[in-house]
Amino acid sequence: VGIVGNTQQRTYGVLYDVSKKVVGFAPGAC
Amino acid sequence: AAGSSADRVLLRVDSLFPGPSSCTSTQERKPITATSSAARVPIVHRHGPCSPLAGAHAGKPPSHAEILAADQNRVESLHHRVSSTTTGLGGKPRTKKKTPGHSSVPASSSSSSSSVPASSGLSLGTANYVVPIGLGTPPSRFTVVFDTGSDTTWVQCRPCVVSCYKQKDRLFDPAKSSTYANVSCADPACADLDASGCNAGHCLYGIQYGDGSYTVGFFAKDTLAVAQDAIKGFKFGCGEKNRGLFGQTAGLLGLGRGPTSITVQAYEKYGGSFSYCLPASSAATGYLEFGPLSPSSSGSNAKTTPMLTDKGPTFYYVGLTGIRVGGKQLGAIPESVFSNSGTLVDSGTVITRLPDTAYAALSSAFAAAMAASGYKKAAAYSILDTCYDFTGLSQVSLPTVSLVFQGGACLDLDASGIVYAISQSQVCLGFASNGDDES
Repeated sequence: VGIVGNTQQRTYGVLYDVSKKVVGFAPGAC
Repeated sequence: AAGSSADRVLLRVDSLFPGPSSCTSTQERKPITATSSAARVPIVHRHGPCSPLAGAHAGKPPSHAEILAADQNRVESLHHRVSSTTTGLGGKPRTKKKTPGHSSVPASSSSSSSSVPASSGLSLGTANYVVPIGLGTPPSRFTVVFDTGSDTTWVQCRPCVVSCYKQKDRLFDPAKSSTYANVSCADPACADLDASGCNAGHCLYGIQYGDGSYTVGFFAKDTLAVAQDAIKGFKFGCGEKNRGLFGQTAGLLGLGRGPTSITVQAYEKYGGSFSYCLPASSAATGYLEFGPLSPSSSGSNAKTTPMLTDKGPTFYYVGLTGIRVGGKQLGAIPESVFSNSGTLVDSGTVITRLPDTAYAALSSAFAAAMAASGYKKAAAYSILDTCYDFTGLSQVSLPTVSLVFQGGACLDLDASGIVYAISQSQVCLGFASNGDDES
């Protein structure tokens, strides 16, 4: 399995919504 | 997030090497707007200068060699867990195991870990981001590892019947909380554990991580405080036998998709939603926020991709479909390379792992762009084989790297996410191969 690691997630808002079954990415969140 | 057309991104080289006392505090670019149903806590790197666990008595932070070795350990245990929880991708979850010898676990004086099942948790050596939580009434504050790759939250507990490792916070003392209760063996929640047991009617939990670390104790419930919010009756592990590479943390906050996770336990309160931002540097602060996505958590400009839920519990699978380097899609990677292996998002793995065909195309395109700019190559380091010598340079221009997901969502990596810096003379592309396309 491929894995998106935490180095590559830096500064993005990484969003998880189990009810809507989506994962989101928003740039420049921190 | 719709995808950048830029082909280069600038990186200040000194930003890769924050000093030991250079915590820049909160660096959020957007104002924190509390919503009635959201709770936000700061995230910091466990070994960075902003960490409450850092300091003179915290010991030496791990070397890059140790971090990358631990990362490989986590990836291997993750691969093992994935293969044992599915019969191929899309397969049925495995049957839960009962803890053998469970009735004697908390009271045993043996240091053997043979009485807890192997690999019910991932290797944790690199789950390096920590968050504050409160537990009990009145609440005691703890700094715990934040992990989207596991479900069960746990802390070390008094009286530490068998063993506890050294932690920075005081141990949680159930006797001092007016709302603490053990979960009974008859409680259906006991059956939600990956590994459970029973002692005098009290439910026991056991988690052994891929690196040999473990925690065993009573499955309990108490009030969990996240920022200003209180989650009553939250079920967690009260660890009475704990050993391993947990650093000075008090335990772990499990943010997976399984039934014991905070995501599922607080579903009615937060609707199964949370978000986080990991800072660009270990000297800065990010956030973890529970609840519906608010503009302050960048909900308004987020691009989403389906969460693939048919591949077993716990993990957050997504559909990676392509990679762009310098704004151009890598044509040498058939989409089937990604769909055959599957992809998950993990807060605890440091370096992104790709199927070998995808990694080879990425590193080749990245190296070609770096060569075109005249950057000098450096020796490989551990699992990282595409490295450069930035000695004497204050700023470098990197080719952009974007991960493209099902539905078109795109992760245009921040410059701090493209490379992993060992030293100024050895800055490497922050990706690694899984070794082949099927692993």
